[in-house]
Amino acid sequence: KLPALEISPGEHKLQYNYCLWYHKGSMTKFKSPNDYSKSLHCIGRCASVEQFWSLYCHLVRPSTLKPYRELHLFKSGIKPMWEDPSNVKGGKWVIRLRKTKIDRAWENACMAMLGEQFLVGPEICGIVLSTRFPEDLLCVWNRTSTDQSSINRIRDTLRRVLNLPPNVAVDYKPHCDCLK
Amino acid sequence: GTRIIYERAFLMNLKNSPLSR
Repeated sequence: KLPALEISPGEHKLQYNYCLWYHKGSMTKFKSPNDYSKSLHCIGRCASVEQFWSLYCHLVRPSTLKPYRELHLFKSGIKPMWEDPSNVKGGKWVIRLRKTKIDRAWENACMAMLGEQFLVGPEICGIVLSTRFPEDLLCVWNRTSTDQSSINRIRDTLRRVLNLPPNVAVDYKPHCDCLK
Repeated sequence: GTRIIYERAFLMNLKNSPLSR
């Protein structure tokens, strides 16, 4: 349990507070959710636009991360795991992107979430960047995999803010499929 | 309450504000 974040005068408050998590993965699967949980590290939090930038500007560019690293920008109180109560009935949109596109895509997706551009209320849980080879993955997690109108709206907003060409596929995957 | 909505351009403008350093 972390202390509440304070916002200085002049800072611009965000609709939600966020936590940035880092995870160094590997080719081998984790034996249990508990092992995975222990491998997640909260590397910073933000409650205002200014706090987000001061955190973001300390990060290396996603394109320079080695394969099998993950960055998760999630709402405070939601752990970026399928098993979290906020995620257990949810799912994610998955976009595969070339390394040359990932830095801008990650930044734009973060901007859209922090600025509430998705217009789906509390449906958004967070955004994940996963470095793979040869392509990286950008995912947007939402709470309810059966909420078709929110899911469609998230997809349409993603296509717009990332300026995705029509030939780039965007796939939805409920977490229950992953948990099986 | 009111939802706090920020456009991308507005957020980008705050990237270099003294409070963001």
